Amino acid sequence: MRRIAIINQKGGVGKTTTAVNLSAALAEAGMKVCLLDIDPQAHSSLHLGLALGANENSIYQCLVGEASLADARHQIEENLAVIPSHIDLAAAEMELAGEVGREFLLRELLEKDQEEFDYLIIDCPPSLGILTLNALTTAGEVFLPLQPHFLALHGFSKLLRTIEVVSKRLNPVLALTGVIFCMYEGSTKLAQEVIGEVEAFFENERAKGGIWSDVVNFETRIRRNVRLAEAPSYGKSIFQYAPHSHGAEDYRALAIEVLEQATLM
Amino acid sequence: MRRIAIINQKGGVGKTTTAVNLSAALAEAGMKVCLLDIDPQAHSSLHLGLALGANENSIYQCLVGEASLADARHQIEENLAVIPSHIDLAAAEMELAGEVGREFLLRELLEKDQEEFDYLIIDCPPSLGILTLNALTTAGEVFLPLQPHFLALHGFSKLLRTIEVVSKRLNPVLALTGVIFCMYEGSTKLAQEVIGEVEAFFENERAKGGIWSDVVNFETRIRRNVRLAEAPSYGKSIFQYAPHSHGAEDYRALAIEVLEQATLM
Ligand SMILES: Nc1ncnc2c1ncn2[C@@H]1O[C@H](COP(=O)(O)OP(=O)(O)OP(=O)(O)O)[C@@H](O)[C@H]1O
Ligand SMILES: Nc1ncnc2c1ncn2[C@@H]1O[C@H](COP(=O)(O)OP(=O)(O)OP(=O)(O)O)[C@@H](O)[C@H]1O
Ligand SMILES: [Mg+2]
Ligand SMILES: [Mg+2]
Repeated sequence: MRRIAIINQKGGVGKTTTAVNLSAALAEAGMKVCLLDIDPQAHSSLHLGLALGANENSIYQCLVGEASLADARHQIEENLAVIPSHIDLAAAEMELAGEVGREFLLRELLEKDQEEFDYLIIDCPPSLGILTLNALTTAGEVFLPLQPHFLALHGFSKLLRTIEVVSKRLNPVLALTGVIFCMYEGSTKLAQEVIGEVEAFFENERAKGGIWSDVVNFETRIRRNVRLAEAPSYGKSIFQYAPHSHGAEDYRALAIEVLEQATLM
Repeated sequence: MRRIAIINQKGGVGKTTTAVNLSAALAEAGMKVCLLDIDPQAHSSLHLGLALGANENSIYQCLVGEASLADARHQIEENLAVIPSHIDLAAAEMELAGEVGREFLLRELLEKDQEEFDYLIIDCPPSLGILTLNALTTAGEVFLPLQPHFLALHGFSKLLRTIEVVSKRLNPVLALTGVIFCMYEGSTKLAQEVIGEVEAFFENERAKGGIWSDVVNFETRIRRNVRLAEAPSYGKSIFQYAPHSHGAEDYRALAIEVLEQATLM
């Protein structure tokens, strides 16, 4: 099973949109996918129409030891299951602060989980706190959604440092394996400049055999497309809501690149 | 002096772009403006080209008692001063956790500040933690930048609740006085729907004399405009970088509405 955390501490860059629609595209391609929402905003859950009732289990109950992952999992489609989040999770940062080994709670839950999937995709909050750390100790890979804007690029080096520290101290198998350009507006010079800077950075890493040599800058650019912003209001993935839109095209193309990448691993 | 906090816990909705360009527009109109950056990302500071050196004071030094606001303030233009932030501020949430009355540190600093301004504009991080709380106990008003998207609207009620709780318990003069629609794409149905929902909510409040009766939904929509995303890479406000762009037009128009609003207060 590939375990991929979708992270970026800059808010509003396309983490949730990528987690949901990449999961749906991989499921459409026949993979068994589990989407795990560990963001207290619970936007991946909301995006797929899963607003939880009072007594329903979410990832919060799992992390505080009151439920297993299976207790919280919902089967959305044939190949797509979701473990939803809930606003209660916001309190977890405080509640878990004193717990020994609190970074490994999710990994323990996954080790006990019997169900087999091809892909585990984890949607993370816009921060590098305990919830994102749990995702990074559970995942084997990291995908970074990047909005090709100047301010969004500014936190990039901090993001790489966090991945590096986690892979050194907490999870030696963790690797950054993919960068995805989201909200792409091809006609702007800004997008070309920012993408150029990121690609030059990784080419330089490959040339000197640095730790980021294996990173794939996916060819697919996720174009800005209002259908992607409309789909969550219907509780649907882009494939259910607007299957012939640019958004659907781009996330299908991304899924093909992700599947091809798996053959090389 | 009007003290306005620019908040929204949803990331990437236009807080920084609004804080910087509204400040610059008010300064251009002859107001003396102090822009205070209390986000550890320090994007408002970066936007105006203020990347701090190792020994320079930022709002971090002020909050931990090592500097006054005047020690950290930089005069950028004739009517525009900035108190910059720094990544060190990220540690402040932990460092200040045990401090009694930690929500009032910024207010105390401002009370001791001798310099007179017409406007204090505070750019906040995408969270409702201790830094945003400091802004909310210092400010008299709150402006909410809103991206007219479904996911961005989802956290709106939590935002209103936070403002309500702060004004009840910590700062009785605090009031939500303005909502600004950012990244507006007029041709999309989504924008019309979301704006319609927000405006209906406030009309209903006014009709029943609820606590949000005095909120102004500014007429000005800040249109999506790539010049606004390019300006920070040059360390400039939109007025210095592209004074005739849509972005400059919209933030000037917003400043005029903000100044008109002041005459009614
Ligand atoms: N390619 C796109 N085209 C148009 N709109 C998009 C696109 N990708 C995402 N959006 C919209 O932009 C907003 C931000 O995207 P999203 O919520 O996925 O980002 P995020 O990184 O998950 O945000 P957060 O940091 O709050 O978790 C949402 O309203 C979403 O619907
Ligand atoms: N009207 C606009 N048109 C085009 N781009 C915009 C507009 N407003 C903001 N942007 C760009 O969108 C991105 C997000 O905006 P900004 O950083 O101001 O949001 P924010 O709410 O301050 O984000 P954060 O939550 O990270 O503090 C930035 O890259 C910015 O340059
Ligand atoms: Mg998200
Ligand atoms: Mg900001």
